[in-house]
Amino acid sequence: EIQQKKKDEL
Amino acid sequence: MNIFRLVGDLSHLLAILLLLWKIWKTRSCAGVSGKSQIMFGLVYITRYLDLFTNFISIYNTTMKAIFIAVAIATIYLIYFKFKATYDSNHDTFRMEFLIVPVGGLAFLVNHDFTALEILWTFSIYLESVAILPQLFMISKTGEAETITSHYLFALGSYRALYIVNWVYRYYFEGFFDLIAIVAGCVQTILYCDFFYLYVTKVMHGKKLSLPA
Repeated sequence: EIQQKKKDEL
Repeated sequence: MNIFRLVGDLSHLLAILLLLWKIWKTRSCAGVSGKSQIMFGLVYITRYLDLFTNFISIYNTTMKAIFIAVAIATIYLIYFKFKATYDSNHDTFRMEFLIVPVGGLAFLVNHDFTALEILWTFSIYLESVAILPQLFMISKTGEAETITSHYLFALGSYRALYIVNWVYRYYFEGFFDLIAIVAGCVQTILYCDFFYLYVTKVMHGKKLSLPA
């Protein structure tokens, strides 16, 4: 869940 | 997306466009550290490798493409088009002293031992120290052009706003990424000295000059 979310930041 | 991250991204975009505009308009990269710009280019390239594989949103993809393009354009102006105005005598910070330890740390401390994840981690760590050659150069020359100090203020503000974004996401989304947070705090702390000078001098119409 953290891995997936992290990638939405620049 | 939240307002802190949006303003942070726009501040980041403003900073890199401001620098590109300054070099293009004055046709000079005096006072600009080419080494910092090379490291920022490396930061964007290693972080946005998923540009074509991992679609998040139009905004995300567009901003990534702009960051990479502007970084490459800035490096081109410094090292090719306006090479004669590049102040290599004052841009002497040893990049390898940053890239090698950061590369090693990315191998040791990361969320997932895969190529993409290690490169992303390398990019996060590198970004936190990429401004050091620029700050070092200003300390050597003892001053910075006003436009360059505006660039630094916008660039420093972007990651400070990201810290607020991470606090916001922790409380409202239960999301946090310790690697990004720690590196972001280090990055922002490195600007504190500059922020103080910027607020006490540049905002009062004075030129940014370090105490000799």
